[in-house]
Amino acid sequence: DSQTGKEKKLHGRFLHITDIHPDSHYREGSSIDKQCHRDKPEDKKDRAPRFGRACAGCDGSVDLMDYTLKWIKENVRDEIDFVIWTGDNVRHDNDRQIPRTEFEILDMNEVLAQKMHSLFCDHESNNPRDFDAMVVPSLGNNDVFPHNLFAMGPTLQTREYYRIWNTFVPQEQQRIFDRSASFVTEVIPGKLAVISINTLFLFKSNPLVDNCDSKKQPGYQLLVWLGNILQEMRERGIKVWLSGHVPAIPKNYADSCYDKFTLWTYEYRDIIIGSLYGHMNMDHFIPADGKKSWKIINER
Amino acid sequence: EQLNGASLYKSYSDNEADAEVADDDDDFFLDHAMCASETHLLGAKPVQKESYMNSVKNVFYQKIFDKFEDQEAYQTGKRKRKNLRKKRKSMEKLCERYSIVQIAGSVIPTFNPGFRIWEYNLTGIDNDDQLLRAQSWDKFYQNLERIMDNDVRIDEDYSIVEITGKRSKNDKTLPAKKPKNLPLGPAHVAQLFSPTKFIQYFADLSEIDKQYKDLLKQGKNASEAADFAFKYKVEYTSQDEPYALGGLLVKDYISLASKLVSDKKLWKKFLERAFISSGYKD
Repeated sequence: DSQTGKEKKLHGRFLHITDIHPDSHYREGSSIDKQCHRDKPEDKKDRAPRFGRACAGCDGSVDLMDYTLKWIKENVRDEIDFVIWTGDNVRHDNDRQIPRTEFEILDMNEVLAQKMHSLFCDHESNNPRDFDAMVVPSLGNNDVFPHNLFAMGPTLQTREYYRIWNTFVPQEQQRIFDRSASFVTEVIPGKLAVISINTLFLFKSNPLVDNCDSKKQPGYQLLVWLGNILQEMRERGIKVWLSGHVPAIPKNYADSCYDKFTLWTYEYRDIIIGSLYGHMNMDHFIPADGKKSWKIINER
Repeated sequence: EQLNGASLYKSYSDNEADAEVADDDDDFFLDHAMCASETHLLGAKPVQKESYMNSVKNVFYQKIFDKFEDQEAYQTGKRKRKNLRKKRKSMEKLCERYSIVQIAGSVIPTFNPGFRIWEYNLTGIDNDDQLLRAQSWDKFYQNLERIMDNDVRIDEDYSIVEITGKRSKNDKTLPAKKPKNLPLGPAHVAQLFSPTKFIQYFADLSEIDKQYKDLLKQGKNASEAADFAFKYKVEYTSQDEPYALGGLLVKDYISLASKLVSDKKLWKKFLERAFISSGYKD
């Protein structure tokens, strides 16, 4: 690191983790039918296990989160260079008896951010921004209130997230982060960066997103930001990973946002290594066709 | 149909603009009410995921398969010669148009909890002696803020498509074409920082729960039992059969997408892994 003068051993590995969804109302032994929150189970199948049951529909127990991070600490932490963490750090809003509040969302995000910081920071340094493995978080659609809805900043929510992610977001990006809740981290200074993209500004289900054509749209602003970042990275010779919560596929993004975003990934194929997302819970990949997006944009 | 009918009717009314807004609002509230209702009903429970994956295959992978087929047909001379020059492209050219959107399994037990370790090429990092530009990041971000401020202030209500009818040259959300002298990056050609392998970890929740209960029965306390029973293990790696990937470049994924269309056994395995070995079926 030319700024700190510190040397760090690189492992050639990194972690991608997403959608932890910890639920502080989860109760072991409660009824799965009641979101694992309450009541006696009707039978064995309806009983909420300590670490959860696959496909049952409950969120993650706090134990699942804690034991997952513990396992990562013991088995992975010292063998990776950085962490890409793509959001949704609180339960779903699926229990009418306990509606999710803005306070609960921010509070759980803060708890998890502190756990991630404590897990990956450099414990020998006094500087809280020193990490053994840099952590690059991004915002999920469940991390905002109301659900899915996120406006162009500065807003109270963008400020809250800067406060919560304060050790993860480089200081010089505070003002620009306040607008879009997106940022860039050089995980290998001068050589490799991870771009954390607030995909909610491109997301169809965000009621504030109509398209990426009007200058008033948050997606337009986000793409202006992204374009400038990519160009600067190209000029500096830095290669980049793109990261965000909602995957860049036609099902999720407003039409013009999808095509324009795909164009940037296509035209900067000299520096972009790939893009990593969460949100859909399924392990798969989708090819995005840059030439087709040019064709659609030109025809439109 | 009712909504469309209403829209058609309203467009002929005197207060055209108001009616359009009202109609948009109807759609808006309907969409979001349905979305909210769905979330309340389903939470994290997976529904119709197999259908979704089949549509991924039928829409995205199938197109790639068709292009591959085309390519092969031209190479083996099965297509008409007059189109040969126009259509025949190298595999590299075919893949260059794509980027790969990687979508990860989650920790929440929608299926089994999982996460991924990516490995990447570090060869040559010490030789990579590029010069850092003089401009500091502070200056860059200050300048970027100015650019964004100006962009919003000028013609605030100007909608690039609606007003001109054709796209403005001022649309800063469209990239310039990649300069031809720039080589392809680590996604396309093996080099420094190219991904080389991944390891997908998962927690088999039914096995963990069984072991946890057994340990409790044996007299262990809850903490000891949890410490012993809870573990992640390797679900698969990118180099595992039946579709071992030699590398993780775009061309490797494109080739895999094509194979998944034509080989039912591979597709079955791919689905099993997509659902983090939870045994999920629609």
